[in-house]
Amino acid sequence: TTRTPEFLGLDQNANLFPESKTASEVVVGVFDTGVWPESKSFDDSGLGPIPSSWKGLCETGNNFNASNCNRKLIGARFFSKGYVAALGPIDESKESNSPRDDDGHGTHTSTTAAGSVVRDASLLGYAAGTARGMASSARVAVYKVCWEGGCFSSDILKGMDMAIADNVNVMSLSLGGGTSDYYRDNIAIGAFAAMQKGILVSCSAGNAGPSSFSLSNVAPWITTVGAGTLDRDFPALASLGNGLNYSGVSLFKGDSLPDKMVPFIYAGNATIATNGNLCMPGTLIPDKIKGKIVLCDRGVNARVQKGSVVKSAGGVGMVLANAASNGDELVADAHLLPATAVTEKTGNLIKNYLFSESNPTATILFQGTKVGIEPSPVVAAFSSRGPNSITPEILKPDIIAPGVNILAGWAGSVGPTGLAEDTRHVEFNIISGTSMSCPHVSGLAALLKAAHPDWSPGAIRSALMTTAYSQYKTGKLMEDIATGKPSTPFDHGAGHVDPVSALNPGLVYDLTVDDYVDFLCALKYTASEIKLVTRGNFTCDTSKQYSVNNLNYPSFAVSYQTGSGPITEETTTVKHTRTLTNVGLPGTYKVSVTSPGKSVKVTVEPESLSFDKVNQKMSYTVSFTASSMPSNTNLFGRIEWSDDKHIVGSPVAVSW
Amino acid sequence: DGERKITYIVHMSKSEMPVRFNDHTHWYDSSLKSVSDSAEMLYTYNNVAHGYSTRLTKQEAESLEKQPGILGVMPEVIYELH
Repeated sequence: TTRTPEFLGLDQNANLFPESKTASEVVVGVFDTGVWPESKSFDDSGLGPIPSSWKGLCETGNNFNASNCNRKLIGARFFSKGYVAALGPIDESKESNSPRDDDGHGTHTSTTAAGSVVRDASLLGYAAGTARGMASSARVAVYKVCWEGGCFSSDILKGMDMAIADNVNVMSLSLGGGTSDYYRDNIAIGAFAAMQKGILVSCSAGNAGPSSFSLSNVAPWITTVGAGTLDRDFPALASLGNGLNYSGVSLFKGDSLPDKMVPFIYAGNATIATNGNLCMPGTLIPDKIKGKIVLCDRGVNARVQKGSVVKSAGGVGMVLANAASNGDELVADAHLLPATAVTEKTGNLIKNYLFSESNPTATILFQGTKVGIEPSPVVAAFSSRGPNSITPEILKPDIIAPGVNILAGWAGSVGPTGLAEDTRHVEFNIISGTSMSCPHVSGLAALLKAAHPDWSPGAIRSALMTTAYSQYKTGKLMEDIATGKPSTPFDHGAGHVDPVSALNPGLVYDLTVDDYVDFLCALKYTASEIKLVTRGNFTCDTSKQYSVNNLNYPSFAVSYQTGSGPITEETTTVKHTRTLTNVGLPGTYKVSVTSPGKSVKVTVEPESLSFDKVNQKMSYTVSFTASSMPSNTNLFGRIEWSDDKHIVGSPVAVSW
Repeated sequence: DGERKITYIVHMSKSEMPVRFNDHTHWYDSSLKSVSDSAEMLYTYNNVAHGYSTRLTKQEAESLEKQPGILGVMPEVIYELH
């Protein structure tokens, strides 16, 4: 990626991060659409021998052989039996029956996590700079589990099964779907086995935002990653015949519009289809479109497809207006014709012009790449949101990372829009999604693993979470672009990742396999259900009081809907116990609480913890005492431990 | 359609494997053959689960689920990229 290394402080603090020799011992396994091994991001110059612990291999197949792997791309496998069993043989004219990526997504995610340094990277001149993965010295192993027809659970599970045997250190899965109890959730089951082997599993939170309860991959042993913006934009003005200019974004490169205003029309007025405003295939009337810029509404079909539909109907340009659910979020695309994306508000203003003018005209002015955009980051509207629908007492997502307009490696066989008619070849592409934020965290976790090889996956996640930020340097709260208001822990979890601080968190909330088994006991899972998740013969102790509230999680979600029982008295107190492990110098940490509001009293006991040595553990209890509130009320606060050198922060969400 | 086959992931309780089996894959195979003569294993899982995936009818899956040593018979889920 370009820009994210600077945005995250990696480049400015390179000396703080582990030597490349140490980082190159770490292997990131990426479960996706495969890999385009010819990408410069897989150049292995300067990398030493493959780690001796590595057991994986480079599988051969259609358009892929063992020589496609090197000291950077050390493993490539593909899993298609489930896919083939359900949908029939792979059509090799459309997709390679091998680890080769014919989609681009897998190359994008794997290079984001651990791609090598590539100078002069850009997409059609946009986002130009030096591209690198977050852990640019780490090794990459790809597990192709996604095909044109989707990602089948039998294939994903086998991929994870092999990755554990291969000895990956971090797993990155930018995929998901639906939610179910952990013992029915294949990714949760696979991730539990990985966690047992000390492998950190990072998963995308999903793109179903801004709706509440829209998260995927919520198991507490998974690191769940939402998406935020960078401080970078690609402005493209919609300039109207009335002299007014409206800002939008675009990655279009090609023949510009004529050097004059051109006729402008609303798609909804150039169609006989009821949904013609969406520019769906076959809905526009070419006679009404020819030679004009067309305003299309966002939704239902792909944004880039709308541009293609306008182009094939004879249109010369497109203005794409957000729907209400997209808020002010602008996602840039490398459209096949001159096009710009505008906010819903701007779209409405432009529509007012279109509907009030007898001969409306417009043009689009492309302004390239701009950096330093503020505020940034802001939570992406599409990023899935809490509460956690499976276990409300576990706050999810865990963290957010860059996921909007991210440049990274791309497959050479597919154009930047991914459309069949897009015959352009690009080495890098700019796309958006929690798919893009997840591998950022996977790569950063690999860096932490290299710096602290003895840390558990839980400790690494804790370091990432407790050092994340949810305020800008100005002190203003981080914004949610869906609302334009401050975002909440249900949107950003612990906040935006800050890898430099995560290197030295001071204290961590560690978690062991036994802690997670206790958590399953607290959920009142049967012995069979626990065995489904753990494969082991764990039994819950009937004399022991298990509580979900005592899972040593780096965040707090207090739910008065479940677990705590009905509110029968005026106030109800819920207690959470946590244990902090010192991973820094001896020191005394004092607690400070940002209260969720007058209706919730938060007390921490003890208020001070003194650590004499490294790895020393100390526990504390938080009591949340709340009066009854209307259901669906959510309040948010924060608990911080500080020794004046470190801040170990935890978000608090209280819901009724 | 009772004859339609879909993929299931069969989770087995390895500690309940009868002593007459030397190898867990033989046990898996035996369990599968007890409900279907034609079904074959797509994959066996060793690290993320003890079990295998296979194509079964709904009735076959229900029958398999009732057998001793079976923890669960989960239908395939299709995930999507984010």
